[in-house]
Amino acid sequence: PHFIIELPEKNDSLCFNINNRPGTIFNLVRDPKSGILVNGQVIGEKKISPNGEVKTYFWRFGIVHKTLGVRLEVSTKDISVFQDGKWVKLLWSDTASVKGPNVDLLVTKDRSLTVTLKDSVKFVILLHKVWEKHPYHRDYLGFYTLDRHLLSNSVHGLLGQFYHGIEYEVTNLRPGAVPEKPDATMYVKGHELNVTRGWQRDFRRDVKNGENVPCWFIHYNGTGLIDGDATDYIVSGLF
Amino acid sequence: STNEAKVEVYSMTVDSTVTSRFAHTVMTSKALNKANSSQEIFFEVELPKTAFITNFSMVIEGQVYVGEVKEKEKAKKQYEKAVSSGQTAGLVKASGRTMEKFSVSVNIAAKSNVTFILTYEELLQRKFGKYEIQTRVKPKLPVQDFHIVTNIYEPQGIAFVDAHANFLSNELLPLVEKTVTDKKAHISFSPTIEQQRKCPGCDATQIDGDFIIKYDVNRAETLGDIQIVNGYFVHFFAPPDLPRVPKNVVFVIDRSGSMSGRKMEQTREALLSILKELHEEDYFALIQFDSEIDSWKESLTKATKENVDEAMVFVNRISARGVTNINDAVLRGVNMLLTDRQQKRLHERSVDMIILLTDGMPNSGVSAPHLIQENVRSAIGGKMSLFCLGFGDYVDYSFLDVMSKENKGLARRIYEASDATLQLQGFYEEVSSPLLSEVDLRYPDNAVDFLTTNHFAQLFNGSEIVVAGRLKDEQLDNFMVEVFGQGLEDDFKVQGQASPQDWNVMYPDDEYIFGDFTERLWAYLTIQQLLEKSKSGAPDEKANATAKALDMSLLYSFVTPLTSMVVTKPETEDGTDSPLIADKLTEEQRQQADRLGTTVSHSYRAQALYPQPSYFVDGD
Repeated sequence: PHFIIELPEKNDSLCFNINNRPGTIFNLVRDPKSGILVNGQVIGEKKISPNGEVKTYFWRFGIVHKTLGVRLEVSTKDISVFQDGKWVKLLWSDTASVKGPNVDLLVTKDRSLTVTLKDSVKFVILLHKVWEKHPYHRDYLGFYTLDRHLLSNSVHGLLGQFYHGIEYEVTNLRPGAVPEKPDATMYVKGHELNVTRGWQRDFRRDVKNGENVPCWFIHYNGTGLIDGDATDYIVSGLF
Repeated sequence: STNEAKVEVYSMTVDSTVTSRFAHTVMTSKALNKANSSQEIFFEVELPKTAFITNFSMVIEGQVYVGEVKEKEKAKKQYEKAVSSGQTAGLVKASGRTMEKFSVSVNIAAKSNVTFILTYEELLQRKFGKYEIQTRVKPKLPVQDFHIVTNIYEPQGIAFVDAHANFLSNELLPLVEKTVTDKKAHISFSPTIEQQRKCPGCDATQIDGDFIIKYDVNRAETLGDIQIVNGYFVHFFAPPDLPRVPKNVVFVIDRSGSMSGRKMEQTREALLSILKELHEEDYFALIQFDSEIDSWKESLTKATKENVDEAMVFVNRISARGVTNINDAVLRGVNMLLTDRQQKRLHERSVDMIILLTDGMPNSGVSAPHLIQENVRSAIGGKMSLFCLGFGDYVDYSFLDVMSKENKGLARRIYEASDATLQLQGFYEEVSSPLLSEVDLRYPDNAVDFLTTNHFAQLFNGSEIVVAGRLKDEQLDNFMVEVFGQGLEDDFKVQGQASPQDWNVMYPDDEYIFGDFTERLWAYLTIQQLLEKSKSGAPDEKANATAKALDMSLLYSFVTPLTSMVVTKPETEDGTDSPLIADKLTEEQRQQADRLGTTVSHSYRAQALYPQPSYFVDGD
């Protein structure tokens, strides 16, 4: 999956990929104070693509709000919500809206799920549907944070650590391996990194084609940009 | 300028009158549409950033269309109305470091004439011991009737006048005529159409660039020169032969990642040459910072040759890394100066200053600009001056500008270019030779009011202090003037009488110079100072200063960042008219234009609000 940190105030974005074996579960957001947890599990292509690269995508997210007693499991197949002591299942094939005391859900048929957890966080999960008979690809999900301002200062995770903002400086722009993607030096979190100007796609407005977001790409699973190592974010279960 | 040869610019005149440093320039261009159909004619000129446009008018077929200065909000409504009906309006663009560009276009009928007249005024500032009048001329083709004429009237007497242009060839050089008498100078440059041509018979012109006049006045009086004209007075203070005061200077140098490469190299070069210029009685310190702050030594060091040599080794090792913690770096400098003062390590009569050089927004430690400003102001507590150099296009200039002005200093933008080293050195030279500190110019309360700023933290060598005000009684014959300051050995104290001069005796052959110049000079200076005040201080003070500046801009017809000049274009074929607008950019708008490499079309552009940051993960 590709991660994008859009920083409109700087008129800039940062991006990195995290790849690991299919089946791995990563922690994306963890806020011990408000009891919020977002974990995601990756899946690989149906078979190894001709170039030998193993690409992975998120196909399942587990979301917990301990304080509100809410649990959500969202996969490419369906959406399950646990609240008030019972599980409710929603289908991607329906357009549905559920308003509860602690959580609001809005499913747009075969396209997106918007989740608002009371007084804490709002996000949208996009469903990317792929032709069923595609030889390599399969359905996958995207996770976009819409509002995180009520989360605490202790929020962390692969995405959560950036909710505090990120300071960096980029300099020494120079030709890169590909003419349209120059390299540069980035100073961030005390590291000096070699980064590449490129772009990644934001699918919120156009789920099929996406929109290009120019960004500084941080190589090697975001090493130097993320706290610690990508493997530090691996967790054993979805919840 | 014209799109086709069917439009001929047949006359171009730049006429400047400088009276006691106050320059009034009128640029006139006349063009003829020789075609059988109507044509769009462009008028594009550049004027100094420090100038305010005071009039813009057009004459078409004998009909005069005069500009009117309006409050920006009101002009905006007129402008928006024009734009919504698909019409264009005038544009002001940033243009290089010292000039800004004004351009409009108008549709002219077949075989018709148009005359554009732009007037602007500025108070010339003395730097490095001279005043400078810069005129930029860029006719696209040779012009039949071409003149640059400047008349300078300086009652103090003219010390020297130097005129040159960057387009002057050996053939054109003798055409610059210069006549200087005791109190008056006349400079003119009027090449014929043939002399303007790049080569005989060809259409290209060699007149393209800056015509610059530099001059200074005589300075005999310690009190300075006080001129009283038509109920207003102006006091120019730059006494001769004052010894320089030793200084204690802390250089706070940004070495964050974004400084790497050329900027860091130029900073090192400039620092090396600045260190060499230090006087032996000066004290200095070097602090370099990214997110970490390292100082060369823990206290200020006397600028002996050995110490300077050692410091140069340190400077040579400064290299870029990390992010930017301006707050702690400046505070380290402040504390160093305060401690050394407390421990009496520094000369008692010496001036304390911090020179901060940075290229970017603070993003480590305390990073909110208003908090840094607050911290620095409270740490400095009026005890030293802070000068800020903002390097490059991405620096938050207004943050540095406010912070300097709150601490008896000033800020300067350093443009990223091959001469950045010279820009850095130049700024240092400007502020590095204090002659007096805490200068107070006092006038009797019962004689004058509406004074411009009359207290100055320093007087630097080669500069000049200017104070203006209004006489309470126009018939007043004289009043007492006193100046106090702190010099090298003693307190500087001087007093004398100011009395009106008879301009008819001084300039018997000049029937009219422009009689209200002292009042306009006072208004110009007052507006400039109010605009500065509107950037910092308490919210009600800011609002008050803005309101006063607006009132005066309207009253004296100055195009400032608060006003616009509106000229209503003649009706077009569809029976509609549309306004032409002249505006004034702020330093922030200029910087934005530089950064984007585009036009800033007044402030009417919708200001895009930053959306929330966004964090997401997805797949291709």
